[in-house]
Amino acid sequence: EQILEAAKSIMNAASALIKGATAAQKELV
Amino acid sequence: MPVFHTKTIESILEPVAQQVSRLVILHEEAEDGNLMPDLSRPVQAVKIAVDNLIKVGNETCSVSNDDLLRKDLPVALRRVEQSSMFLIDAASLLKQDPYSVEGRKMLIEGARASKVQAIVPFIKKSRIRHCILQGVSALLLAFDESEVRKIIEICRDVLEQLALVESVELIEQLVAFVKNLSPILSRMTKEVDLREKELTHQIHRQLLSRLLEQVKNLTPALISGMKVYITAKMTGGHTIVESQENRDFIIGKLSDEIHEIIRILQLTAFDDEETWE
Repeated sequence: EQILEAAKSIMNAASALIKGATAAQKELV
Repeated sequence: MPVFHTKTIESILEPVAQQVSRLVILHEEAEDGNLMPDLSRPVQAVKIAVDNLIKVGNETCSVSNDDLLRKDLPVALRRVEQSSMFLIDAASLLKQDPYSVEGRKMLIEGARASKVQAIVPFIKKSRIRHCILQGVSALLLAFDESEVRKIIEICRDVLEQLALVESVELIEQLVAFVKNLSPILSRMTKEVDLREKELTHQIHRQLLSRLLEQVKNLTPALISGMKVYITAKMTGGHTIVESQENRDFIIGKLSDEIHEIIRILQLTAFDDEETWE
């Protein structure tokens, strides 16, 4: 289904975003 | 207890939910935080994906004949759109000031996992208003509920067909009845079977599987019961009443099982206790 694919794309993009932010924070802990 | 009630929803949301949880922990452990990298590009990628979802979602609404989906989907789409705006604002703040606490909080709030809210549905709704995970979760649920309604419609078609049993009094009518019932019954069992495999909730899966097995066993018994009744009626034997009662008992049982399938199909993980009762 197109909706599921579109939702997956958002989550993939959000995943990349959070990974970037997490990596930066991780260095400090 | 699984948080997401279907494997598809789980596969889409769970990895990000875990990542956000990690980010929240890291943020809470180091409140001042490290220098945050420029997030403009990944945030822009989220925005493009959200725009695509809105386009696809609106197209789905325009072609769907499911009134509830047409009502629920735009609400979920607006939530996803709002959350992406929230993330863009967070990235903009962090670009100006890579140490911005406000920017970090907005980033986390904008992406926060729906897990907590899913387990305690009414917790701090204002806090999760802008969450992208919550928005996508609402959208997936609206879509999933619409898919469930399609299966329920097939179940109701079977029930409608079963309601005609009492009017079948000749072998020719029985042949026509079986001919009409077979394709919708087979469609129902196929769809319910697929749904059962899609669920993450073990108890709901077991219940559906058991009910489906019952339907499969009762169907030949019903046809046989109908045949016995027709034969008894044609020969005028003394077993007419008995065979009619047997036939009606099987119809009642079969209808009950299908109604129960409809009920279980509408359950989510949060109805667990009710299911046990």
